[in-house]
Amino acid sequence: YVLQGAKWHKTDLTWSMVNQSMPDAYKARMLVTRALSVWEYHSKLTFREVYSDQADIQILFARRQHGDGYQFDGPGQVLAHAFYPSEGRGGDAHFDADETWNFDSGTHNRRGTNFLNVALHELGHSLGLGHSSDPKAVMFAWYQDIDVEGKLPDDDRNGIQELYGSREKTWGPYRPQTTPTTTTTTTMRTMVYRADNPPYRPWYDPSKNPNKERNWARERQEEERRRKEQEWRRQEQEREEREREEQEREKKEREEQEREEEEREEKERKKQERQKQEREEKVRQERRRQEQDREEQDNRRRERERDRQYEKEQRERHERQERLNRERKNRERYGVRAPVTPPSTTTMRPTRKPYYTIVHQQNHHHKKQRKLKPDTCMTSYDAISMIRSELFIFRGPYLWRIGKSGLYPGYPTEIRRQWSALPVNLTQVDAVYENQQGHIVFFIGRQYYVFNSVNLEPGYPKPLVSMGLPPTLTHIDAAFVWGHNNHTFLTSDTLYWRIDDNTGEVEPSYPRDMSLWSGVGYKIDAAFQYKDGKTYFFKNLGYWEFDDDRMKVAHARPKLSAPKWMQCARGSNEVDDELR
Amino acid sequence: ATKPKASISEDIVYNYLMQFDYLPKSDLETGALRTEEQLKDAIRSLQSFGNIPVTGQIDSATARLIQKPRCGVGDHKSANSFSADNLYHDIGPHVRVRR
Repeated sequence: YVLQGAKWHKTDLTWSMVNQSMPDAYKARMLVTRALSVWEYHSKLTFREVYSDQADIQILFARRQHGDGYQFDGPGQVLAHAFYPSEGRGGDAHFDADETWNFDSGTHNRRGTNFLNVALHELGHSLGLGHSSDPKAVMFAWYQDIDVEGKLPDDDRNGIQELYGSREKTWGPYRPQTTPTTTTTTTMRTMVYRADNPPYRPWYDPSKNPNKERNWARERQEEERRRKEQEWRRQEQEREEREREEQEREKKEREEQEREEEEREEKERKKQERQKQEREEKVRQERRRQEQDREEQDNRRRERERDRQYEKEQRERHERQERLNRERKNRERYGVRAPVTPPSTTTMRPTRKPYYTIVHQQNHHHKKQRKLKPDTCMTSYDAISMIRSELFIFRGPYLWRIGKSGLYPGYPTEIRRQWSALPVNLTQVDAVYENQQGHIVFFIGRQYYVFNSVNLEPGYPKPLVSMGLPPTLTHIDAAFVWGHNNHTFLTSDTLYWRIDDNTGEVEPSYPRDMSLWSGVGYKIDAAFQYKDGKTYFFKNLGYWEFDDDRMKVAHARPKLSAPKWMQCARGSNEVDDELR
Repeated sequence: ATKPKASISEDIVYNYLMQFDYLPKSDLETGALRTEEQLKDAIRSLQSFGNIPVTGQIDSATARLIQKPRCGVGDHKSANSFSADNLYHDIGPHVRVRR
């Protein structure tokens, strides 16, 4: 057996079935209960079914791409997968809904894939067991259509007991065989418990009933008779249940069709509304832009007029001064009394204050924003990118710009001073990169903006969906061109996508799981390719350099971003990992 | 002439080996080319794990094994496969326990 490394740090686990409304949900739930009871019986674990998305183990039937980066492949080949214990999706077991599942385990129906066997295997992963190379083990990677009958092969039993210990209560004939004896071996052979019966038999205790061993033959016959009777009853019940479920299924299918129809209509309506909103938004933006242009033109015209006025007044003043001088000279020369001239008025040159000063005076929010200005040497980064061979770092509504001579003075400054077509109420950008056409692409929430230099390209912003990204995606974490193959990658939470640079859309077979970028982790803040060709990933105050050849981070511990990227001085007690 | 003809393309085998951790998953992105010896080693490892004769060749038993339905979780524990979160940086590499 192989222990994956992770285990649950509690023994009372909860589970929940996600697809409560699927046709065979009831049977699937029963079989999951039975599979769990097998693991439960051989360890200290206990399981409780709950109806909650917070359960430790979520059982899901899904097809193809289902949001975890490990897509299913239709009927055959991959049947299911599960995640090892941890928070979030850890412990969850996913089954390929395209398989032909046989939920009638225990009967003679051999059509389809035995769901009980597969569930038993996947739940082994959910508890921390990896694949075993023992072909008799439940945890063998390849599907085997064998009757498990609730017994756990030694290999799996040893594995689960190493993780969670064995059940202390060892009454009954099926206690773990840690020190096998003749008696227990005999008991094991004759009293095989079936998976379709409850795994515990508290009523049976050989130590309290010594006559049991002596009357064994009679008891076995009796047991056989009882078993057959139970089997017959159970088959009858199952037949009735099947009929009932068939009716329910038909009813549900009808309801499902109606619901789908309604959903389709609703979707269509929403789509139309969205398109209408987009059109309106475009019109609004166009109008805003026109207004801004008009305003700028007005400002320029006013400034020109002010300049002309100022020059005219200066000229007049100069002429007046010259006339006065001439009169004064004449007076001195000829003793003529000079006419009284009105005192000259001085015109001040109109001030041209920089934009930020005007904003500072006019915008009440500006002071508030100034307070939120991030600390250059103690901040995480929302986005980072090389743009026109200079490094741009984004945080909140601000950016820093780092050129050949280092950090430009006067930064951080507002992002909208550079790209004014970004939303007025911009609080942060999610990701930025320069594409192969030299355009600058900003990702903000569910939309992306493409700029040619500082001018927004026509038709933008567009929704992320237009790139082929899922409509449920709320944001992009990072966007970068990977130096290894010059492909563009987008990441969000646990997934990443590759963009086809010709079409600008997501390539097929994506998303994939972020774990492929080994050591980087999930939910990163930013990533980019630096001028040294290397790719760097950022999270919180640290960063990792990525080793493309080994396809993993060059250093397991993140390094502090500020000293490298912002040229901040190191603290007196801070040293590099290598030096440490 | 006596070698059994594999009924499965090398591409499928290559993808299978990457998908189930016999070759680095990163090859999916990097498109790294592996030497013949590396491929043979990976096939041997698969054959050993699948409990079929270890030949290092894509023989009929290997082709059958590859086409068999199976679990989607990789066969060798690695940080890449199905770890729900990358929580292990601070505690160092995983300790692999095998009986």
